[in-house]
Amino acid sequence: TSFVKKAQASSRARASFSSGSANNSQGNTFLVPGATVATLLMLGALHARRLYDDKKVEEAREKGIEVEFKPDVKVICLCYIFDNATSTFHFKVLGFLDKHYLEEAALPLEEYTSLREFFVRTLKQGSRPIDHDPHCLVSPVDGIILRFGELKGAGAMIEQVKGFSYSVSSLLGASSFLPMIAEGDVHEEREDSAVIENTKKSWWRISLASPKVRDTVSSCPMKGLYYCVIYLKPGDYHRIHSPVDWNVLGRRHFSGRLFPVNERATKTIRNLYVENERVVLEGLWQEGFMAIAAIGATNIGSIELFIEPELRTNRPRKRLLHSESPEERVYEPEGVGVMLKKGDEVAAFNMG
Amino acid sequence: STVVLVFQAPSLKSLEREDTTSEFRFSIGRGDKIRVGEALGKWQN
Repeated sequence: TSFVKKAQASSRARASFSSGSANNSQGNTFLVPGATVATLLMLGALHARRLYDDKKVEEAREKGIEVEFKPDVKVICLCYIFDNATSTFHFKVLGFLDKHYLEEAALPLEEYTSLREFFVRTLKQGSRPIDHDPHCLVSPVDGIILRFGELKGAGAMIEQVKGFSYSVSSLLGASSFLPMIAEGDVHEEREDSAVIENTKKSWWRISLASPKVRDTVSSCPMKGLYYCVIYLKPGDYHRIHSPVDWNVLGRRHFSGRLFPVNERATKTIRNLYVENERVVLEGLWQEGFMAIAAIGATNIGSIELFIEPELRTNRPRKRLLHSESPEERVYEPEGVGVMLKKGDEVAAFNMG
Repeated sequence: STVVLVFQAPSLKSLEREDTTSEFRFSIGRGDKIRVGEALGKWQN
């Protein structure tokens, strides 16, 4: 009653401002309460009818009569159109999944208790044959090649998309062991290169002893430094394998954000790969420097390292205290680190 | 999620200097689908 009175009062107030539309306002005043009352009456009637039907069924049961289910036209339509169509559609979707994902999974689908478990599934033995050619470098993940090439020029920039670039030092960390040289020393480096090549590990030892922040603008990468960016779609196999035989000497964890890394995001978020949470592994292989950066995304919760199971990523407090300086760890014994063979599992992207 | 690999490999410069007879070449293209264990690039010895 109070609601109706308030509505009437407000309507009268509006009518006083526009005397020309007085009749319309009077009509709207009773439209809303009228509809509410009608709805309440209809719900009441339906409830009363249900109570009456239930009472009748109960009385029939007391007399020993079992009421049979009599499907009406509506039920028949629902059964034949929606149920059958939906089940057929489900079958096709599951068939697609079966072909692309379930066939390769190490365990049958019912063995996975959650989507999270399935997300980080292992594969059947032999599903991913490793190219054992000693003069080849293999893909560490299942994915799509976004960018690749040789790092050249000041800052050693990787192009995210046209117009957006980020430096390798920003991605791997300022204290990275990247074989960089000062821009002015490029020509001198040519003469001294034989010495550098003969003592491949010397730059590593120097870097390890006194990590310094390199000026990304005035330094250039040494010749023969390459990169490759691989994108993993949701649903892909999300474990990372070793691309070559190498020694992992250190790990760096950047607690960043978890922006999506799809095509649209790469075009709109500048420095996307540098902003996101990531784990960087650095070390040496037969040809020199090697680094793998595992970059998280919205659908990825945490990054798990098999060579360091105690590492925890995607921690809320860490994300709140997002800072430039990463958390670092040098693997012991110093200078040797953790030895990995080509194809060995290194890490996994977890859901949650 | 994304994985970025950064690595040193035999280059033309090492050709001039050592007995290396080949430089590293990627065997992939932009947009290619790749699986674990498939070659990203090769070099000859």
